[in-house]
Amino acid sequence: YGYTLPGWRKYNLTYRIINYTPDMARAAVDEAIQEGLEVWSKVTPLKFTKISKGIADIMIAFRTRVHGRCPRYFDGPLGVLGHAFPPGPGLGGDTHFDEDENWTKDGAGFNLFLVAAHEFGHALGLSHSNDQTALMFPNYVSLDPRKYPLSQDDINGIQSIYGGLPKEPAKPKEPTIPHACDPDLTFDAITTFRREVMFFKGRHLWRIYYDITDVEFELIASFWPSLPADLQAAYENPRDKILVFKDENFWMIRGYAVLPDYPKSIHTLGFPGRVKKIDAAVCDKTTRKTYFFVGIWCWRFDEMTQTMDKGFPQRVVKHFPGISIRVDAAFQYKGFFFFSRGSKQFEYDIKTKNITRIMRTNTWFQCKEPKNSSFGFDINKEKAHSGGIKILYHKSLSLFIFGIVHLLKNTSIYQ
Amino acid sequence: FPLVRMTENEENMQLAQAYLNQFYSLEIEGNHLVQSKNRSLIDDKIREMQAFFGLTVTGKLDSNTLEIMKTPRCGVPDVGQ
Repeated sequence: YGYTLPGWRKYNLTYRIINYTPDMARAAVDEAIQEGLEVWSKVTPLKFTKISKGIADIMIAFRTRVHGRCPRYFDGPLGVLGHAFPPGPGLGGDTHFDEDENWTKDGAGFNLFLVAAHEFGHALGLSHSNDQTALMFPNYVSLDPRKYPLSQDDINGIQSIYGGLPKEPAKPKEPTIPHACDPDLTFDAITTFRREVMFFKGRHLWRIYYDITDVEFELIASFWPSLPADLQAAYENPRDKILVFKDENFWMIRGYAVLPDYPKSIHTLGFPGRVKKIDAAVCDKTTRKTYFFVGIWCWRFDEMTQTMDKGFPQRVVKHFPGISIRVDAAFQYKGFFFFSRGSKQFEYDIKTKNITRIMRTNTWFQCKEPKNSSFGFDINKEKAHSGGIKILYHKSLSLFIFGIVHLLKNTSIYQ
Repeated sequence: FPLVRMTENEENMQLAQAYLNQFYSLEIEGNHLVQSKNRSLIDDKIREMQAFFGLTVTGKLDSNTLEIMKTPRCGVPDVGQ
């Protein structure tokens, strides 16, 4: 194959059929021309649009003998069937067919589709190929017009100029379903909600109840279809609402309803513009103060006055001694704060300001043998119930000793 | 008979010249040459054309070469576009 660079410097090209041959129905000519162009658009990023007036990139005409200002001429029946000019302004791209030929849509005479497809190869920048199987071979060869006429040589040629078809966008990965007993389980956000605790992870959430030994696994969308997946923070405010955060937005939820006019910007809460997302949030129900965690910093928000407290942000470790981590999720349960980071969770006494226990995040799901599989319930059904969940406060001597040992061991690490 | 033969050869040579002019830049390259050199250029162009079409390269107007020249084709030159 041969080609001239740079070809058209664009991928969207227009064409216009200036006149029609009387040999064929207009619709048949339209079809032959369109299919002749599609031959090339099937293997390149090129797209062709037909226009009916004005100057198109590819002006198509049926002419005879010496015609207009065209520097090439036709020679009556047989001989030369058509010609076209390489990409460029003026005559560039223009394609002429010899009206003295007998144009057809099938095998008798000269098949307009085959000749047009060849000429459009020139109009796009290809020159003749000496490969006798190529459409760009100069001599007319009667091929089966139902078969795709390009040879590999033609495809290589045109792709040398315009590249291949644009790659299909990669299929989004199947969202993974989190496993409650995965020892590496982490949470995006955790919040209490009335008498429940909700653990958010990707598109899903788990719900546990304070006094019922049951856990439910649901799609977030099944409760609040308008919420996005991959929430980053959530908390329950003293007015029976939960606020969920993602990037610079937050939504307010009451029961099963996301309140109108949300999402709103987190900056309406008083965050400076440099804060682009919230890692975690928790409201102290006693003081009605909400703590927002952003990296190593925390802000305190007064739920009564709806303003940020002065003196913040503070370093998390300064306000919560022992918590020298970036917090993934936080919530308050029975007076204690629980901070999650990775697969670890820290029970924190906000009165004495120290860590009282360290445990796995999924301790709440009472996994008997934490492993990389679901337990007790079939999470593939997206909704499931576990049997016999016991909340941490149920006394377990061994767990208590385990906690004390870890507390002593890790307090030194995290301080 | 010799007269007819000559005419046919002439016709073929005219056809070949027209073909080579149009598709192999013969006229552009040869218009400043003397006739003897022009003849040599025609032979070269015939070879070039034969090579392009995968014919036996002889530089002579044999039947296969003439057949190709008489086949309906695209009007865009094969060389020197």
